[in-house]
Amino acid sequence: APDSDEIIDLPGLNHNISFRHYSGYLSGAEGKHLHYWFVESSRSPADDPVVLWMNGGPGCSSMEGLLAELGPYPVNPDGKTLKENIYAWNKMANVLFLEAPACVGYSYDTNGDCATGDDEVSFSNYLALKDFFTNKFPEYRKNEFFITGESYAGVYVPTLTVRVLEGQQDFNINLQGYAIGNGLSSYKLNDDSIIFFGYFHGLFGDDRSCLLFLQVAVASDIIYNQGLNMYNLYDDCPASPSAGNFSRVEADLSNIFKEHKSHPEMMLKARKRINNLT
Amino acid sequence: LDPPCTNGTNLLMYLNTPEVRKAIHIPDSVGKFELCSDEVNHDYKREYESMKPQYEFLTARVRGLVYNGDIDMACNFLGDEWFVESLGLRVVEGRKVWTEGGQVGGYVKRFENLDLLTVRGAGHMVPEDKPAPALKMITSFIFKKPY
Repeated sequence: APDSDEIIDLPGLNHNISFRHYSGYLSGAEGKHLHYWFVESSRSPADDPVVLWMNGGPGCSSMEGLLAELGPYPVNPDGKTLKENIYAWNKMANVLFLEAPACVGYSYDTNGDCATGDDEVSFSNYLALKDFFTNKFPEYRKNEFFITGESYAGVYVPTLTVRVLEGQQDFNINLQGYAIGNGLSSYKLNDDSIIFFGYFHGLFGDDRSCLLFLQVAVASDIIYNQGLNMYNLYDDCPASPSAGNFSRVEADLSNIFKEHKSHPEMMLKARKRINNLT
Repeated sequence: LDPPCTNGTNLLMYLNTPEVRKAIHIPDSVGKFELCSDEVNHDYKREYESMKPQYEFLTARVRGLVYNGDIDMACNFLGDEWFVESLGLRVVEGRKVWTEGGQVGGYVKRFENLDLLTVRGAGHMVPEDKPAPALKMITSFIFKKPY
């Protein structure tokens, strides 16, 4: 493991941890420097599998996965201290969080070129993996390896997994499988099914034809624009003080009804709404 | 102008702290941290409408798990269920309840080389919403244990 990448003293960490952790950069395609944060298993790092985790967007950081979802030390609401996550996935695996593509989070492109797409991202991520297993952590190359992620990683994960399998003769990684949570697998099926999902959860009725353009727009307005928590229908909808110029909601909304005529209007409404909670 | 229901302020504050940047070896030349990049999202080329060809390739070669928090509306469980069913894979185990801590964790249906699973009461961010069931789920998948 690279000594220069080891995290020695993490601010806000006020409890003891029984694993080592690293943060640094992996080389992707030319000029692409992808930030990684690797937390070793707290059980038996040499024997436990390596799990790659990617968040989606496209354009959202996997630091959310590390510091809010499955990592060992989520950030407290104060933004300064970390708490212990007793259900962290590094209880049984070495977990690699990768910020991709370049220009997401702390990843960067040497020339400031942030434009990219699905194929280029999977290629760059593949090169980053090779860098990880060749130069940074060769001792983990024999471990079982899984590729996982969430949301738009429904595209990142399968496309990367295909590349790893196709590249096995050239560069063998002990790939065992992949897992995707709430992934975007098909724009069409995701759009079609949300109408049924909304109907069966009582968000709207069947008094008008759902096939008409206007009714789909009405349905999407109810689902995404009237103050429901689109990420968790039954959860609270906390007020969100401005947290940046571009939000996770906007990134995820960009995947929904993207071919529908009402899509630009839906995005515009989302951007205009300020703490207009119901 | 962030819409409601997401609040990443704590992450932004933490990751943009100079001491944290230094501890995780971020060069000074790299700009401030944002959770999502408008620039990347706006210019991103979405080259695939469906992942069906990729799954057809993968399910013949390695194990997979598709899981969904069942109250998410960004990528809802029904869409992924329809997607997995559309692959026409051989069913290994019919749909049944899986449990965690004596409670219903959700439902699971197992196809050849692909498990389809819901996490009851979880939204989009499953490991955050239902940490204990999420850990059990991923452990079961990785180590080939029963869900």
